[in-house]
Amino acid sequence: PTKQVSLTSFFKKK
Amino acid sequence: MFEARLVQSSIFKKVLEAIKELLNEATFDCSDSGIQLQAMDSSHVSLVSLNLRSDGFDQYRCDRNLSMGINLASMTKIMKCAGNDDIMTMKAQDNADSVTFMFESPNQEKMSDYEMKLMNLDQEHLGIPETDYSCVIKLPSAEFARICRDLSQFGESVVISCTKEGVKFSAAGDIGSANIKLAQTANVDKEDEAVSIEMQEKVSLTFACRYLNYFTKATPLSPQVCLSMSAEVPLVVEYKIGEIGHIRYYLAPKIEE
Repeated sequence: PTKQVSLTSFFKKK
Repeated sequence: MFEARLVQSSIFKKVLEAIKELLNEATFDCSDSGIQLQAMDSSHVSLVSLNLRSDGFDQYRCDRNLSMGINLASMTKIMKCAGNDDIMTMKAQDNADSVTFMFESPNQEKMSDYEMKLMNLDQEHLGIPETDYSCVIKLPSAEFARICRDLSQFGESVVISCTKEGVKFSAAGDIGSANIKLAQTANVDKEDEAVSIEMQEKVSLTFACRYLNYFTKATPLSPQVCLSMSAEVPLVVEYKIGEIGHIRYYLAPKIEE
């Protein structure tokens, strides 16, 4: 089983 | 004053097709250097980054930076009114609340213009770190679309594994499992049909099929697609847009629970 990660955990708000 | 003229309006139609299923609305940032768009899908799993350089347009003028919030369904309606061979011009005044699309037939006997209201959208830009990717895979875009379509019949996820020998796409589910391997092409006369792999370190990552299938809506923009991967970071799927720019999609991986 795999879990989808959010993109915001890699790219930070400017 | 903002004015951008593109002899091939079909390019813009294809760009819209490539983003409208992932995004409902988006801000087109216009500046002296061109038109840029960066937006995440509503579930914050993927991001679209579009860059159309000003020098790729047939005429381009942007006196002041302009952010145009656009409902993509409305824009699709307007772009449907353009013939594939029409010449397109986008025009807006400084601080305007609308944008005008003008379409000219190649023989200039038919001219039409459509004005569209702009929206106020919350601008949320993400900083994308510069990354040296462990694997960079270039393959025919139609092949990639076919693989994503075929594998999505087997499961919700695709595992992309890249080694020096080649790249493997795998999926598994209730009906069974599927594996598609592509080897690096030895000799190709046609560059568009080549599969090439630049690998520093082998990588294996899992991604949601649904998003990969959304990205392949960009297939008509380019004969080749480039996949960049490193362990535990988002995948980049890039399509070049002729001499004018590119569209990049970023997709967060799925990880073991």
